[in-house]
Amino acid sequence: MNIFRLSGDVCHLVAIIILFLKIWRSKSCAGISGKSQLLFALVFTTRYLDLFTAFISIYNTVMKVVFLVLAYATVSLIYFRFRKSYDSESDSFRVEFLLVPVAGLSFLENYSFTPLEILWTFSIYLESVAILPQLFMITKTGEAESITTHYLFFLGLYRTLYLANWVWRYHEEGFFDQIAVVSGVVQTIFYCDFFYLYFTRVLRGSGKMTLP
Amino acid sequence: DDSDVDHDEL
Repeated sequence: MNIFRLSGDVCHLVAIIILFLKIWRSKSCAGISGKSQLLFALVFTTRYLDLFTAFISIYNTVMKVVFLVLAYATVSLIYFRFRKSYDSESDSFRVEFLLVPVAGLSFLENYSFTPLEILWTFSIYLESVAILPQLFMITKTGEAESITTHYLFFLGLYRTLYLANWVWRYHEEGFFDQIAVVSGVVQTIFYCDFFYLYFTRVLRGSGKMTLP
Repeated sequence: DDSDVDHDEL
């Protein structure tokens, strides 16, 4: 554990809590892509199956359980409790265009051809693209509430900090997880455009992020 | 356990 990894995990947790509280308090999931949230729930489910097979640390176990619970709680807010506010028409990204190639790739490129490893690999690849329905929705509607952009900022910062964690671990421990690093770089690239808009528009206080 | 790969990251 190093400072980059720990702060990355904290940012991830902060992002998920921001989103959950935003929906809970406003009693609305307007502007939120239910598809991205479903994909993240699928990411956590397929990655954390090792909860049943391996014990790493109390920290590891607790964080995994918290991520899983919050992911499903968020999905249930969007699709059940506040489904009237769900804008399914703007959330029109075709997730099969992500799921099919990601599933195929996880069978082809993995560390070990076992069910758990293939599912872990699937979750890593899927996470790198799971935010696309949300970014697509923002592009389509042309705006996002600032609280939604704070959520995206922390989510993007999380994987960016993991990049620093991997550089650190490579130097300190000789550890290099090729699948996670390559996917993490791809995932971070998707946020670059958003980061630019976030710094130039949201943080200069326009309340909402509107696209040019 | 059917895997010898450990993933300690989240």
